[in-house]
Amino acid sequence: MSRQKSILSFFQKP
Amino acid sequence: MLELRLVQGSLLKKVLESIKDLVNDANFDFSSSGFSLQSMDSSHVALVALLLKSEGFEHYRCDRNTSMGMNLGNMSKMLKCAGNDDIITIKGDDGSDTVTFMFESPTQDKIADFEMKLMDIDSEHLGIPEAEYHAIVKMPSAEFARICKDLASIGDTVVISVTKEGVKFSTRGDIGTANIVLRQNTTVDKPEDATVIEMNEPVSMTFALRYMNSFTKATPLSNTVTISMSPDLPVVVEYKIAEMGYVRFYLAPKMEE
Repeated sequence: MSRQKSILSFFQKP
Repeated sequence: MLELRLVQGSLLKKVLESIKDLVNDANFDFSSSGFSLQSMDSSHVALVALLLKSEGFEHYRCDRNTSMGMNLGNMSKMLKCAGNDDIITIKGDDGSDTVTFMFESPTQDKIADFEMKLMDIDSEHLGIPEAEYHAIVKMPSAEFARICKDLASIGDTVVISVTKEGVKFSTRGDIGTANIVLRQNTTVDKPEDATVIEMNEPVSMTFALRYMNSFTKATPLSNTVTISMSPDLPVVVEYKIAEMGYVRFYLAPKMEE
């Protein structure tokens, strides 16, 4: 099984 | 005071069509150098970044930086009322809660004003780090759209692998499996038909086809698409808008548990 990662785990909020 | 006149109004129509299904609302950020937009889809899996530089407009006036929140579905409804050959002007006044789209027919015999309500949108710009990508594939955008559409009829995810041999798109589903390999091909009549693979290191990543297929709605914007991948970063699917800027889609990968 593969899990969908979130964009937020790569790009930071300011 | 904001006034942007785009002779090739169809470009703006195409931009909206390419992003409106992915993102519901977004802030358009206007500055003297152009306007941009950055927004995630509602499930925070994909991110759209749009840039249209002021040089691409016949007339561009933006007295001070301003941000306008727009519902992209509503904006698309209004822009669909513009003819494909129409000149589109975007107008806004400081402090106003509306934006005006003006459509002029090429012969100036029909002029239409559409005023759209703006909205307050809480959105924070994410910091997108500069990255060195393991592999960058440039290919005809129509070919990429065809591959994503074909694979989505077999499976839900695509594994994109770049090696010295080429770029491979693979999927599997209940009915079977599919593999499509493209080799580098630069011996073509037109440069936009080339497939060019820049690889520093081999890379293989898994993505949801539903999102990839959504990105391919930008195909009418550019003959070519660029796919940039590194193992620990979202893939970047970029459609350049000639002389003006780009639409970039970032998609977070699916990771093995």
